[in-house]
Amino acid sequence: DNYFNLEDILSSQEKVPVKTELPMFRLGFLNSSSDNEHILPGTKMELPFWLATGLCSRKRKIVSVEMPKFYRAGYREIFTADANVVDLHKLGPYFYSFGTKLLCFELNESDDVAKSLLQTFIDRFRRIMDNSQNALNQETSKLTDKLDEMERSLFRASQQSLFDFQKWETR
Amino acid sequence: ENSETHYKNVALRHMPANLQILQQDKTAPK
Amino acid sequence: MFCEKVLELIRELKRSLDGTLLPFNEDGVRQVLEEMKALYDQNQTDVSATVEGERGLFSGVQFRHTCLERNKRCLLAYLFNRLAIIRNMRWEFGSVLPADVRQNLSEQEVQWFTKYNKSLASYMRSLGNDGLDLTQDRKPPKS
Repeated sequence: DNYFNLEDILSSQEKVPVKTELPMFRLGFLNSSSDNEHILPGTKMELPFWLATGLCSRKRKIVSVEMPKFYRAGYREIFTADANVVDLHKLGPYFYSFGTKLLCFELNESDDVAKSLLQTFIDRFRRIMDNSQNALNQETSKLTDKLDEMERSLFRASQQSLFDFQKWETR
Repeated sequence: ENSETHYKNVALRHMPANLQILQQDKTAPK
Repeated sequence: MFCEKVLELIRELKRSLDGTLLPFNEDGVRQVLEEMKALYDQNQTDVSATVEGERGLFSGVQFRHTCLERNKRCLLAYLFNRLAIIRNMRWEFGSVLPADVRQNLSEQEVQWFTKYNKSLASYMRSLGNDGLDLTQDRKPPKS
């Protein structure tokens, strides 16, 4: 991962569900659904990805991580049925980037998640390319509303290259 | 060198001692 | 919750990535460094207590260490990305930045820019027989 990359930093802020394996004294503020000062083993809560990674080392696991809802089997079936109808910005907004990061936890579903991420991208790519190349002088927000951040930057890059080509043609 | 000096002067030297090093293998863009 | 202030810096920078450069957030940077000191001091206390036999503090120590690393990464990313914008401005505006841009740079960023100018000028002078201004004619001519 790129240490200085802003998108990477923001996508690692997304939350993952975790279960505590060791007591966490005086860290009760991490669990928004409880007023306790301490967190007992077995407590379920959500933590930002960067924090879950830090507390989940192979050496001493303070928390164990579970697959977030939008990457589980139920949602993967929806993507398989028709990836184009899904609002990935609402599920994300760093759907692909965050999904890729989750693979580092090597959960049971990781292989399926990896395949699903790739296939979802492939299924949606054609429409992103077509829309970006055919929407030169019109409002594009409706075309990008449901795209995740990576897809939006692809859309912008595609539009930019179209504008550049037009400028070159009429220079 | 210019950039590293900047990071050191603005941030790194004000951080706890064990965090003041800029690890090249971690921070180099991939 | 820790590391919120540094995230604000990152979000502020992300919003300004359309080419504009917001003023250097000196207050924000100072607050992040203060938070790091507080985290580190608490960790030192807990580590000493652990050495003296108190148990169960490991989670707290690991949590604070992770927060320290996160703060460091985000703070450096804030500085790095601002320098990247300033570097692009050198190629776009030349060696003298417009006043409204320059006023948003910190003193250290102005120093960095001055050194960058010198490095770039020195490099361009070394090219060919009489030097070559690489910042001119960046787009190919019509022909």
